[in-house]
Amino acid sequence: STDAFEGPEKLLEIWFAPDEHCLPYGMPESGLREIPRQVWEQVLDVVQCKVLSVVSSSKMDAFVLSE
Amino acid sequence: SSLFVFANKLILKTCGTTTLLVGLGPLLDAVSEYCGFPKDKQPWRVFYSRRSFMFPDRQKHPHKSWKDEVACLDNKFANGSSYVIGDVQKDHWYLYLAGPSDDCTFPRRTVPGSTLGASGSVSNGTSITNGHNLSADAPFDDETLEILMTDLNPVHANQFCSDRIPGVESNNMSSVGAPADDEDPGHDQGNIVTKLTGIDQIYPTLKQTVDSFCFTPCGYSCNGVVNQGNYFTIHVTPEQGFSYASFETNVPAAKYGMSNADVIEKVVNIFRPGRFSTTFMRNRNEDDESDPDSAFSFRCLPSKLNGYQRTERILYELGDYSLVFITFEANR
Repeated sequence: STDAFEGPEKLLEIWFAPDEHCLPYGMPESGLREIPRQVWEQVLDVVQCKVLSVVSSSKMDAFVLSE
Repeated sequence: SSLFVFANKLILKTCGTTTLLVGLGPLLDAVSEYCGFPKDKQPWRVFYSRRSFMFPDRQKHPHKSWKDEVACLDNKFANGSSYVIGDVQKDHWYLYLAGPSDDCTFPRRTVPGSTLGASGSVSNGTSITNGHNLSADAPFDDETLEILMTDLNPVHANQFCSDRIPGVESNNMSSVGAPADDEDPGHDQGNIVTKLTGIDQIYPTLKQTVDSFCFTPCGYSCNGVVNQGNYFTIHVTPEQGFSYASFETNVPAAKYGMSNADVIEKVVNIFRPGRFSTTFMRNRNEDDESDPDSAFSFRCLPSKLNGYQRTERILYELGDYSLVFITFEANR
């Protein structure tokens, strides 16, 4: 099919510290979670994804994205 | 596609013709601007992986080839290593790893409760350890299980087509369903599919919130937040001829009385793929060093699965991580 969709994903995982209690000095206590949603949306625009929804817990923010 | 953001790490998984690595620069810029992470310092760990693409010619640069992807990553990170795992004539898997560079030495904040332990004097609950490398032997736990499935059974794949989904009113919403951001019916349909397919029963005893979305006319994505700090994510492209589904999690199954074999069997039974590969990657600990075969290689993944035959099994030791890659084919 000429409309075939590429299912297999690219997967990037970046760790800035081994755990949340050991962030590099200078990082806020909330670490990467300090980055506002609108900034993630700007990054994801470059990736060509849109945020569909977000679920947050005490430890993480989970974004479901388009594509 | 999915993005998971923790205080210390992020995971971005995107499909289709997305340009994930083009976003690497803006992503690192954002971390620098909002989190104060120096632009000239290397992150503690970088992992990039993907299965072989089905339609590589339709990808956009740098995702048309593994060589270009590695060049892009090498442009951002030092000490990178790249691997091609599996039979290159069949389903194979690519992995790029980068650890701390030699100059990755910077003061770190350590708070009570850290698995690394505090060093230096504690003031207001926080200590600062000057000049310590975030070393590779730090006692932390990390494991990722990924299942990549192709040639889905059509009956099972059709569960992820929006015109096959029962009306919202006729179903009780999943008890684990997440509230939607907007009025798009894809959220409600996603919740229904999550329940009907048994996705909400992969980790039945754990506290979880599953945020699901069904695309029109077909396709499905969900993120599961498990016990606050772990995740699983599923993405499905059900179209016949190029059907595909993926499952990924960092839930430590053994910690919750499950095995990876249990999880794999549940996931495979949802999709009944004709073929699938599984990767399990975990940092090694002292138990593995004393008895590597029983602790990691053999116990973690199944050698048999009802209705399938295992076609490949590859073990890797990659720095302080171990990796198992296995492939199965259905006995159709």
